[in-house]
Amino acid sequence: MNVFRLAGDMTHLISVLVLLLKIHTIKSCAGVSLKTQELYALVFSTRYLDIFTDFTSLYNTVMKLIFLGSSFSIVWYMRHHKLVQRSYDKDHDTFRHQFLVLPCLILALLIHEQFTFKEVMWTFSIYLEAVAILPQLVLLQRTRNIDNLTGQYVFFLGAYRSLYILNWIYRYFTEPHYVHWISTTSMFCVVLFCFGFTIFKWYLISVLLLTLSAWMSGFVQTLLYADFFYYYINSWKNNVKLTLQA
Amino acid sequence: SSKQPGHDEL
Repeated sequence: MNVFRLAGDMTHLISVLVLLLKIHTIKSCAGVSLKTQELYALVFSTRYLDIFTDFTSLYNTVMKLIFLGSSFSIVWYMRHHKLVQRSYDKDHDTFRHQFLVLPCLILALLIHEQFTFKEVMWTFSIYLEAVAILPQLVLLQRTRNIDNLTGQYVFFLGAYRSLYILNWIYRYFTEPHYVHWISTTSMFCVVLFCFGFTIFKWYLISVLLLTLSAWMSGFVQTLLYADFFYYYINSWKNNVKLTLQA
Repeated sequence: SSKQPGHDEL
């Protein structure tokens, strides 16, 4: 395991802890999208089907259990905890997640490495993770005012994606058979960055890009954060409360 | 299936 992968896992873990902290201690989930959290629970349950059959390392197994446990407990808190569910912004969190799940499922059935149940589900989880943040980004745009913890949650998630990309680039050079699409993807990224699209155009483009490969989806997900990062860093630099422009 | 690239990641 390389340093980028470890740092990526740690920022991913921090993002989950930040969210749990907010929900558990402040008993509030204001600004948090239940749709995104449900999608993550689905992502982890379809990806970690091998948790009891293929052993990689103790680290892997423990982390998988943490991500499964935390995602389901966040969903449970937001749905069933009396105090927490009261702060849930139901009226703004209206993204239809079936529009993300179905295309990802069809795509996984069409484009995969091996046509086995576990492999197709793994591929589905990779595609779905790339777009699972969309309901959260839409909710952030609609509510405008974002509290610190929600902002930090999305920031750490974005950091995790960026570090995973560095990890893939590293593995590409150190493990010859690792990634095939990476040069194509990074070229796409440069072109897209040059055009400076906003979140919703990113979505259309990401659907197109997803058809190219599983590796691509990791990049797309990071691109979705680019817009958010811009405002996050600006608000931090100017020391003002984080708001998003429409 | 765990031999596929990327399956050792989270």
